[in-house]
Amino acid sequence: STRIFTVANQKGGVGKTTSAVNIAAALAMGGLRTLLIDLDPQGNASTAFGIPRDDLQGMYEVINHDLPLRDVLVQVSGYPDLYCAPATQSLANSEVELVSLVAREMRLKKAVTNFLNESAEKNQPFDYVIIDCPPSLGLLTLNALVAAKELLIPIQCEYYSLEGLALLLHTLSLVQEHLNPEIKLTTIVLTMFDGRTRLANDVAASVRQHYPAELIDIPIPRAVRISEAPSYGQTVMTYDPISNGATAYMAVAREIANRGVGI
Amino acid sequence: STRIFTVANQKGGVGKTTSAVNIAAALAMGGLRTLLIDLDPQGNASTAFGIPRDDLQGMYEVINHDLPLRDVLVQVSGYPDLYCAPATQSLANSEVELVSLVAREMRLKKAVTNFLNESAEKNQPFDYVIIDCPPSLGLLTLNALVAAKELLIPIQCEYYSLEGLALLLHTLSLVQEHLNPEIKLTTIVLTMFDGRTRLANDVAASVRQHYPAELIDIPIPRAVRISEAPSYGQTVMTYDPISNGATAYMAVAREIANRGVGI
Ligand SMILES: Nc1ncnc2c1ncn2[C@@H]1O[C@H](COP(=O)(O)OP(=O)(O)OP(=O)(O)O)[C@@H](O)[C@H]1O
Ligand SMILES: Nc1ncnc2c1ncn2[C@@H]1O[C@H](COP(=O)(O)OP(=O)(O)OP(=O)(O)O)[C@@H](O)[C@H]1O
Ligand SMILES: [Mg+2]
Ligand SMILES: [Mg+2]
Repeated sequence: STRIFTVANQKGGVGKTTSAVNIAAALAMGGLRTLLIDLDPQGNASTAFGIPRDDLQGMYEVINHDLPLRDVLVQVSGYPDLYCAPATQSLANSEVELVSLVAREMRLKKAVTNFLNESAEKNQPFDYVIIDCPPSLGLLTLNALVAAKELLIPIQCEYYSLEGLALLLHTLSLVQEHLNPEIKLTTIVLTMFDGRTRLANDVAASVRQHYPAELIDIPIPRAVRISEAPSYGQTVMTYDPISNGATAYMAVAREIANRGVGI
Repeated sequence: STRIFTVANQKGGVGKTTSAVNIAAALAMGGLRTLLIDLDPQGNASTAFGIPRDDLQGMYEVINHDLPLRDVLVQVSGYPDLYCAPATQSLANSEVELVSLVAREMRLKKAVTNFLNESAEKNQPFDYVIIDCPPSLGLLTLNALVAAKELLIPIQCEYYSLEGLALLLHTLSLVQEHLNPEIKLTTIVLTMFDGRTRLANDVAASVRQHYPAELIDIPIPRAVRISEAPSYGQTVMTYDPISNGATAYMAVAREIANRGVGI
């Protein structure tokens, strides 16, 4: 059955989008049918795939106006097995409007469930769904936590990164208790790792100690090629496939696929 | 009269907290009485000043329960002219509760105005108030935009940084039109600048072209000493005062003070 990941961390700039985009691309390069859902009003994941955000319908219409997910799907050029449900500018209005809607936390789950059922009936099942979240624990991230079966937390190897973890895990336990008993924290990825600094090594050591089972101990290095790729509308996988950034994300994706949902 | 800055950008991890904390510290080192208000539930600014966040009352009680700002103020050790109104864990509940409160966008403004009036009466006026915001355009950031007279936008020298600017400036114009005609975008600071990369130079050139008057053209370099400082509960100003990060923030603070509100 389809693995559904939410990539979340309310700390900003920790590599949520970069991890979601590059892991999705790597899985698709391995022949796995993958859908990336961009739930961040900034639409950075849509940009990373070179998808224009102006005149399209996107995740706002899906979540707030019950448009079927299949109607917003875009096939990502250069990756036959990769699709994206983009975030358009209007998604910025979503959270405020969701507050007073019925079943406000369940809207994405309904859309994703319907879509996956349709795909299976058409004999084009998806292997992975990856949801990129904004840097907050508001209703968009809650929708993602309800729709998903697995949580992937990117942790930047910097001091502030561990601060917000307790709040994120507390939110996860509330979701498990009241909205989605199925979701589990299965994957932690270390991002922007600069092995020359004491700080990065300290953070990595702390994560290894506290989350040995969830951690994929292949730190993603801080690498300029990774941050340059989106300016060409590409992922680092195609922008510079032999760079250490691309090979690290490839190895992380392979480990995710190999582990299965075992934890 | 007191200059009141909001440091905002919904893009995550662009250096809002790092800029707010180090500019506030630099102003205080120059003998200017400065208050930093931590409006981010993550409380990174409070951490940077070494303020414990567990058992205190903080900005949640001020905004949601009308506690006077003076009751949460903490004098920052090592800086006689620097005070902080910390964010405690409970601030995470603030936005959801604010939605249904009367005058929900004006609560911080009221608290700040009362506080500044009291301080003036006691002959201890403040020269600067700096408000650190979370990475979103929700009710906490709106409260900050309503309470402030000036907006300072940190722009990380990376590709995604310019994407969100239009949305931020649109939100600013809504606030100017309906809630606070006084606020102006007066200051833009370039952060995490690595002059060796084409990307950083492209972003800097673009900002110089579009916002020549607002930009303080002293890019803050990407520097490990800046990101290490919070792990010692210090700002880089005292952690490593002769580092290029500290001297850059010192120069930016001096430029802010010299310019006055002229723009
Ligand atoms: N391993 C890396 N090496 C170098 N730069 C990186 C790396 N990973 C991410 N970046 C850059 O760091 C910045 C932040 O990353 P990204 O936008 O993916 O984080 P995010 O958590 O999605 O941010 P937000 O909280 O705004 O959604 C981006 O400019 C990105 O290009
Ligand atoms: N000039 C710099 N050089 C190196 N590291 C930096 C620099 N400025 C900030 N950092 C580091 O980058 C990370 C992001 O910075 P910071 O937390 O200040 O951003 P922010 O915009 O406040 O994030 P958020 O959106 O989560 O509030 C932090 O780990 C910080 O220590
Ligand atoms: Mg992102
Ligand atoms: Mg911050």
